[in-house]
Amino acid sequence: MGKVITIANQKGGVGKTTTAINLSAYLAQQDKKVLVVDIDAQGNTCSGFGIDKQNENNSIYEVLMDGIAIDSIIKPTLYDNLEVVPVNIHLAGAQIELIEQKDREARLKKALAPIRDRYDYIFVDCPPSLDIMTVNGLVAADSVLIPLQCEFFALEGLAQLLKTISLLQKGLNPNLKIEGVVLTMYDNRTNLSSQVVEEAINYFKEKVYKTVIPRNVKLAEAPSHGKPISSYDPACVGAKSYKKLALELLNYA
Amino acid sequence: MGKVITIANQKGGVGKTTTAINLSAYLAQQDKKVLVVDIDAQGNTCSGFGIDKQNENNSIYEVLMDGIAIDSIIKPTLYDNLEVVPVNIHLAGAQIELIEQKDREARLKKALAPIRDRYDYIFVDCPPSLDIMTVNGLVAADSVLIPLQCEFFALEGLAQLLKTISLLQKGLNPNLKIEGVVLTMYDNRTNLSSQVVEEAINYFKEKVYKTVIPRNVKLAEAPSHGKPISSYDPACVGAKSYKKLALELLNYA
Ligand SMILES: Nc1ncnc2c1ncn2[C@@H]1O[C@H](COP(=O)(O)OP(=O)(O)OP(=O)(O)O)[C@@H](O)[C@H]1O
Ligand SMILES: Nc1ncnc2c1ncn2[C@@H]1O[C@H](COP(=O)(O)OP(=O)(O)OP(=O)(O)O)[C@@H](O)[C@H]1O
Ligand SMILES: [Mg+2]
Ligand SMILES: [Mg+2]
Repeated sequence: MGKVITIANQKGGVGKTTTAINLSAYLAQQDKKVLVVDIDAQGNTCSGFGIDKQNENNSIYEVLMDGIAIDSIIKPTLYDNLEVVPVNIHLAGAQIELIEQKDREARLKKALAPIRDRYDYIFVDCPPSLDIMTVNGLVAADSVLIPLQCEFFALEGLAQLLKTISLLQKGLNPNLKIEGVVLTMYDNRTNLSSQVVEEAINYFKEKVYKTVIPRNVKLAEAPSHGKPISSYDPACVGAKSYKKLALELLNYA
Repeated sequence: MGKVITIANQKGGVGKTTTAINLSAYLAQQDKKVLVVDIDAQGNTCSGFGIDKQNENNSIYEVLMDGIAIDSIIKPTLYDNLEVVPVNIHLAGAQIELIEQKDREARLKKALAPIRDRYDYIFVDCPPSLDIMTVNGLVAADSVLIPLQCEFFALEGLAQLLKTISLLQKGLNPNLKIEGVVLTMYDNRTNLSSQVVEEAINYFKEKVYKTVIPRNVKLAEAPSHGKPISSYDPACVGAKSYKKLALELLNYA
C-alpha cells in the first residue's frame, strides 16, 4: 500500500522541490518504487529530473480539472523505480477554476486512489502557498513532510502551516500525520542556523529528522543539468545528506 | 507624486522581502519618503523592521476587505522617512473571500490613491504566487521590480511572470512598466550564478540593474534582529550592494 507523503511549506524557497527530487532519487536507489507528483505550476520538479514541462500535452491539470486518468500522464525518468507526474502552465489557473467545483479539495486524493498500490512512496511537491493546490496535497496525504530552511523568516510561517494542518485534521483528512521536519540549507558559519535548529527541536521534538541538509552549492547546480544529486555528484556533502535522510525515513538509520 | 513600485516574483525565496526592506531603508537615508506595504500573509516585511504582526488590530486585510482608510493603520518605523503598512494572519483568507467581490483586483490601487502624494516611493512586497494579492500589487503599481535569484529554478518562472504582466498591461493596468530586474544571491564560487546573469541580460537587456546583490549571510541575520541591513551591519558587502542599488534606482549611480 503506497504511502502518500506531501512536501509542504508556504514559505518560499525552503527546499521543497530539492527535497522531493533528491529524497525520492535515493529511496528509488533503495529499491522502493517512487512516484513524484508536481502540483506547483512552476514545474521545477520535472526539470530537476530533466523532463520538459508538458505545455502541449495532458498533465496533472487535466487530471484534476477534467478527470482524465492519472495513469495516462505518468512519465518514466532515467532512474529505476522512479516516475513523475508532470505539470503544465495551465495549472496556474486552477486556483480560480476549482473554486466553484464540488469536492474541489479532494480531486488529487481521488486521482491517486487507483494507482497508490503500485508504489511504495508517492511524494507530492507543493507550491509556496496555502492555496487550493496545497490543500489538495494535504487532503491526499497520509503524512506531511515539512522542509524548514535554517533562516529567520522560515520560522515565521510555521504557525500558519500548523494551523492549516490541524484544520484539515479536524475536517477533510482526519488521519493526516506529520511525517517529519527536515532542516535545510544549514550554514555552520552563522549562529542563525543553530538558533533555528534549537527552535525547531523545541517545537517539533522527535519529529525533527536527525539528518540536517547543509547549504551546498552542488544541490543548486544539479537541476541545471536535469539530474538529481545522486547522479550529478553523489560524493558531495549535499548528496550524502539526502542519502542519509532517505535511510532515516526508512528507519534504517 | 509618489511612485508605486511592486516587488514581485512567484518563485519563492528569491529576495522579494529582503529587497523591499533594504532598498527602502537606503532610499529613506537619501531623504526620500518611503512607505512599504506588505501584502504577503507571512508578514516578513513587518518583522524585518522589528514591527509585530497586527493579528489583534486592523491591517491591510481590513483595508482591502472592509474599505477602512489605509491612513489609520500606517505604522512608523525607527527610521526617518520610512513607514510600513502591516499585515495580519487574516490576509491568508483574502484569496477566497475576494473572488466574488467586484473590482477585486483594484482594491489596493483604490486604497493607496489618497495617500500616494505623501511619499516619494511606495513599495509593495508580494507573496510567492500569481494570486489575487499579487495581481492587486501589479494593478496598483506604476512599475514592477523583479528580484531574480542567481539559481537555475529561478529562471523557470520568468516566462509566467512576464505573461501575467503583459496580460495586465492589456487590461487592468495599461501603464504598468518594468522598473528593473535585480539579481540576488549571486555566488561567485559557482558558474551557475554567472550563467543566470548572462541569461537575464539576454532577456531583459538594459532593464537589468548593474548592481548585483551577492549572497551574504549578514542579510539573512539582520531580520532576526528586526533591523534592515543599513542599521544591522552597514559595512558588510550586502549592505553596500543595497545602498548602491538605491543610488542606481535614483539614477545617481
Ligand atoms: N541545501 C541546499 N543548498 C544549496 N542550495 C539549495 C539547497 N536546497 C535547495 N537549494 C536551492 O535553493 C533554491 C530553493 O530551493 P527549492 O526551489 O527546492 O525550494 P522550494 O521550497 O521548492 O521553492 P518554491 O517555494 O519556489 O517552490 C533552489 O535554487 C535550489 O536549487
Ligand atoms: N543576498 C542574500 N544573501 C543571503 N541571504 C539572503 C539574501 N537575500 C535574502 N536572503 C535570505 O534568503 C531567504 C529568502 O529571502 P526572502 O525571504 O527575502 O525572499 P522572498 O522572495 O521574499 O521569499 P517568499 O517567496 O517566501 O516571500 C531569507 O531567509 C533571507 O534572509
Ligand atoms: Mg518548489
Ligand atoms: Mg517575502
